Amino acid sequence: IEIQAGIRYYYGKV
Amino acid sequence: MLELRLVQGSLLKKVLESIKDLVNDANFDCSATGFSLQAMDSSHVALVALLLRSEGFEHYRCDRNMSMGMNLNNMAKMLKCAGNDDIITPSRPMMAVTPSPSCSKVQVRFTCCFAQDKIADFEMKLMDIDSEHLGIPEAEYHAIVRMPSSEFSRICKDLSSIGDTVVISVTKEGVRFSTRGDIGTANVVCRQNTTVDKPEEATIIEMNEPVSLTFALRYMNSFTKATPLSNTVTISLSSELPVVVEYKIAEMGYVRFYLAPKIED
Repeated sequence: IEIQAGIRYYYGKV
Repeated sequence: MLELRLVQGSLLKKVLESIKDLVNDANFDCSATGFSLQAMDSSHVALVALLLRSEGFEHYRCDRNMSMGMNLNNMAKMLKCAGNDDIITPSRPMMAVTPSPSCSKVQVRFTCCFAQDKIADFEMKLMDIDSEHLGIPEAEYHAIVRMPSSEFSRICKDLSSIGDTVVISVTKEGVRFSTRGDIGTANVVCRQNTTVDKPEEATIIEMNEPVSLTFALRYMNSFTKATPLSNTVTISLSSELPVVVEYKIAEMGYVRFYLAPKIED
């Protein structure tokens, strides 16, 4: 099953 | 004090049209180097990054860094009142003395290019937006595809009538866009093609290693609203990162859309 990843999984808060 | 003068008003109209459906509210960050925006969509799956460098404006003055929170649909409504060739001059003269950003406004003036005696002034309320800024480091991508933006738009539109997701695969063969749905499957392969009359019609594929990722077509179709900004689109793919779909804005900057892939649970 594929799930939608979120942007925050890849990029952190500055 | 912020003063901008953009002779080609259509450019700002196109920028707003390209991002307003993805992002409702966003902070426009102004500094001496230019005008930028970074915002995620409400589900935090996609991110848009806009840059308009100060050199691209006929006049640009920004005395100190400031952030202007705007409702993008409202801004787009105001810009729709401008003719494509009108000169647009947004300004925010009261910034230094306004106590709270939430009650301040941005003034936007459209000067008709044909009738110098017609000037339209608009004033839009700014919003206090608590947005988080994400750090996007420079990265190496497994594959970078440059192709005509109209072609990419067509592929996304066609595939979305068949399926909900697109698998973008880059191999030695070329770049493959695939989908599947209840009615069947679709595959579109674009091979590298540099023997074209105009450089913007070329498809150029730089591949360091093969890559294959799955994305929601709904977002890809939203990104293609930026097609009027540029004849070409650049798609950067890496198995460890969101895809970057970039539309360059001639001599001024870019609109980049980042989209997180669908991954195996």
